[in-house]
Amino acid sequence: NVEPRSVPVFPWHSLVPFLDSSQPG
Amino acid sequence: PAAAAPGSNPSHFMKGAIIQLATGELKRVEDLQTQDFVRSAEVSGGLKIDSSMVMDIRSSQQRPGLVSLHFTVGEQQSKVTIDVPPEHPFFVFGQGWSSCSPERTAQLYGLTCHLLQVGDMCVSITLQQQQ
Repeated sequence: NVEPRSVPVFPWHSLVPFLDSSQPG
Repeated sequence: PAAAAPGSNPSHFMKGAIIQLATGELKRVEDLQTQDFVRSAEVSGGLKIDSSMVMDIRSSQQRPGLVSLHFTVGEQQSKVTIDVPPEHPFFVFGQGWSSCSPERTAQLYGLTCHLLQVGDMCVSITLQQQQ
């Protein structure tokens, strides 16, 4: 028997950088 | 300003990787479009999409092999620098996945990319400011 393997699911926000815009440069 | 490096798990960007939008919809990473990010941020509550313009691209002084990307972020025009591998993909508004080395991105992830260039507007996220 082959056990079903779960496919990983990634959240959308893991694909784009978190850049803090709260402090003007 | 603080900057968090993009996710370190490269499997996010493997062609065929399943991505869950904030709407619950599932898409393959190579099929994502600008509107998917915009809509996800709208319904996520707490996260905001920012436009981050690429101002400069050069080899990292501190970390050989990496590329230093200089951005101005959001309405505040904050200056943020991050060091990433040249194959790291960024999502450019209206264009799609782009990296400093599309060839390496294709080799490592199988993901088709444009060449990331100065002036490109990348999708980034920040925490939503409470008014």
